[in-house]
Amino acid sequence: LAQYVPPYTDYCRTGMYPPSGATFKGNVSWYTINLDLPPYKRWNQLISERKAELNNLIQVIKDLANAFVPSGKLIQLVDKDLPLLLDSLPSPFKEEIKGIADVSGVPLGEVLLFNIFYEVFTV
Amino acid sequence: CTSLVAEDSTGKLYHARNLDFGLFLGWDIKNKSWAVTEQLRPLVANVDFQKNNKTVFKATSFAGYVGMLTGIKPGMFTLTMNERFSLDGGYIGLLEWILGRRDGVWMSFLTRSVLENATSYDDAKNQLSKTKMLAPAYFILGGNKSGQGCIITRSRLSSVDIWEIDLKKGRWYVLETNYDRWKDPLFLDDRRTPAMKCMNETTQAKISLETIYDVLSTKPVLNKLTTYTTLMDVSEGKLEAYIRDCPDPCMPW
Repeated sequence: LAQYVPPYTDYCRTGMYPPSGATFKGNVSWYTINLDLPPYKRWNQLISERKAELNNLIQVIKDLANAFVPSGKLIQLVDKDLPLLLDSLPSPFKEEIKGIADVSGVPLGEVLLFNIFYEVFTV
Repeated sequence: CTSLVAEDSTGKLYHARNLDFGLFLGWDIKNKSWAVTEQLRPLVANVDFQKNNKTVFKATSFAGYVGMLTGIKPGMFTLTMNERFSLDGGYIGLLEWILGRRDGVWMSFLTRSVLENATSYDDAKNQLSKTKMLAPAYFILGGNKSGQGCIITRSRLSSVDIWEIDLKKGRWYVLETNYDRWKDPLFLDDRRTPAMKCMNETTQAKISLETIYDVLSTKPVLNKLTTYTTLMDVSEGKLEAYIRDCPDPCMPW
């Protein structure tokens, strides 16, 4: 066995490649990001195609935030105050984030939160 | 997360990772899954960043996320990042940023900047170990020459440790989960031991992208937080990624 405790241990797998079966949920699509374009426009195609999925993720995060702070004030803070942070971010990231928010229709503060989630999550 | 860089018997370097994210972010009792992890999977995308119609770097990312966590600069280096938990965490850097002290760099912006601008493995290593950051992290870096593979353990201010491939000492791979290498992992979250056991069983003679995928498919290296597996071959400039699932029985982390 690979690991004795805790449970759900496994033998070292073999013959898993090429990926298939229950642990494989699909291939990953390719997109081109043209760095010669203005940052605001770079992600347009990708975001247009994944708009619904991005909205679903943001909704789940909002639901979790509202479960912790039922008054909804935490999301209000994200929507109202977090965008103030955008201008302090370096280029081209701030312009790209702005473009993603505009194309996806997700509020700017929520897209920004997703992009700085690593720093925020360590709380 | 689990990231590794391995060198085969001919000196060829491979780099691979499982990206695990969403711990404690909404457990779905009915489906036995993490809510955020489930919603991240459909957002996974491979991205080819080009200038003048030529590839600058390639990466596996999430739609809507402009920073990078997994990438390759073909023929030059490969890079992944794993989360490092520390009391001196990102929230302090974030607070400092809000208060106007802005000499640090956001983690995922640094990795993207390195992928875009670094001109060699050594340049990337230098930038990743010396740039002041807002949050601690592990950077796993692979190069294109024998011995070029390392794990950079970062605090917010500097590099704490650099652990490198050393063939003379029999260290033909370096592997990182989410714990400092000189400390034992949390006993409830030991992915390092099974991953290393499987790597050692595979042996250097048989290491390849295929066998590394086997290692990353072994539970609990593969777990309910795993969103994708990326495999990279720097010399061929190849990056392939697969969306993952971990049906029961499977560790929640």
